[in-house]
Amino acid sequence: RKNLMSTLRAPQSFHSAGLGDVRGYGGGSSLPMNGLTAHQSQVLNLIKNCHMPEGVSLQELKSQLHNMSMPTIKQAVEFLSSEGHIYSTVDDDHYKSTDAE
Amino acid sequence: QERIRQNKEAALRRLAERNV
Repeated sequence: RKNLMSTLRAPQSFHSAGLGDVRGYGGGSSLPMNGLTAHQSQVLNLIKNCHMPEGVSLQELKSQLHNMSMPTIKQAVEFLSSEGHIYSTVDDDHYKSTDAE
Repeated sequence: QERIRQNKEAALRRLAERNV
């Protein structure tokens, strides 16, 4: 009887663990966090993590955010810029974060 | 560059206004 229970349980827990991982990684993409959408905070995080003097280019953002299209990235960047989280540097394609000091 | 510094200051001001 014990054997039957464990063989029944193993695949179940395996499945739910797998699902949990996927959800945790891509995570709640429509839920806004601290006033930002998931897209916006992804873009902000990438810009924060870049320590190049001229900031991050839109092309670099695109190459790292496979789930976002260029118009979506530009929208997020414009929003973050209007909120003051980021600002453009050498040109309108390069951005740095204000709170990365 | 001067323009970058100004952009940054403007952004910091916007951020400060948001956080009021």
